[in-house]
Amino acid sequence: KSCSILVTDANFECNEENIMLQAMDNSHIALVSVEIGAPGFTSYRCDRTMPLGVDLTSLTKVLRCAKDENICTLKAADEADVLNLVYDAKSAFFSPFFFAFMWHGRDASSPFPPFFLLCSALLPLFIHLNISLSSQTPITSSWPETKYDTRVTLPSAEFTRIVRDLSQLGEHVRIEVSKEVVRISKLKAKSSAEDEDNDSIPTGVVIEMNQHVSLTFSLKYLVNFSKSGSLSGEVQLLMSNDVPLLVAYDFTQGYIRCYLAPKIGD
Amino acid sequence: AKTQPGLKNFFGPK
Repeated sequence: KSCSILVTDANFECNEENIMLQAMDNSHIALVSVEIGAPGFTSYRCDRTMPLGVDLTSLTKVLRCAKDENICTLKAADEADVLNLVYDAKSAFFSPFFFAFMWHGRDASSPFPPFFLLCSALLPLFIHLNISLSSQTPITSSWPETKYDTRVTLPSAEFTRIVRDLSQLGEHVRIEVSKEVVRISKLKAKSSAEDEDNDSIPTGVVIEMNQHVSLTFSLKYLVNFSKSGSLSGEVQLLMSNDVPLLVAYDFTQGYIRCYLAPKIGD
Repeated sequence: AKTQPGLKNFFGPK
């Protein structure tokens, strides 16, 4: 869900150790990188390394059918062009019920199947969903590799609140890191204003730094990144001057990392 | 004015 805000389609690269996804947004300003290790799943099997090209917008719609208690099984057969999602309602009361359909998620003009609504109404029964896969070129998970001058660790809920609040007030934000303070300042859309409203950061913040850093970013992207906040209690902001920001959410057996190019120049 | 370069300007081509 977090990824689908940034990228519309991407490859899930599957191998014996993990599932990985890496994709840039259309403007090439932001990049999202996700890894979920095999131990993070109740059961995991991958007989052959393969990319699963998935329309994330469609996948998100399908995932909305799931309830919190559902166990979701993802399956893709060898040479198949379909990803199967099976939701198990974990309820002995209902007899197994399979609802199978397939649509071509990559065709944005095709109407959403009307029986999708019926499918939603039938929850929590067993549901069997298919998503058509597209084959794309494999990705390199090592890109980009960067060393950073600063790392700020703070509660992800705080980060979410700060960027959401500031996005009400302006389009851009300046993040400055010195030894003892992180200053996240709203930048007014019009450059006439001289004073900025600073949001001082509360407790639970750890600053590691080699060098003072000051960078300007688009708030719209930071707000989208912060939607991953529910995955981890903490978020790390890794920064160097004139280098893309890395917003990292680490969770058990995996991570979601978002990169954002800074605004540069005067 | 600040400009918004793409990620490839920083990391090089993918």
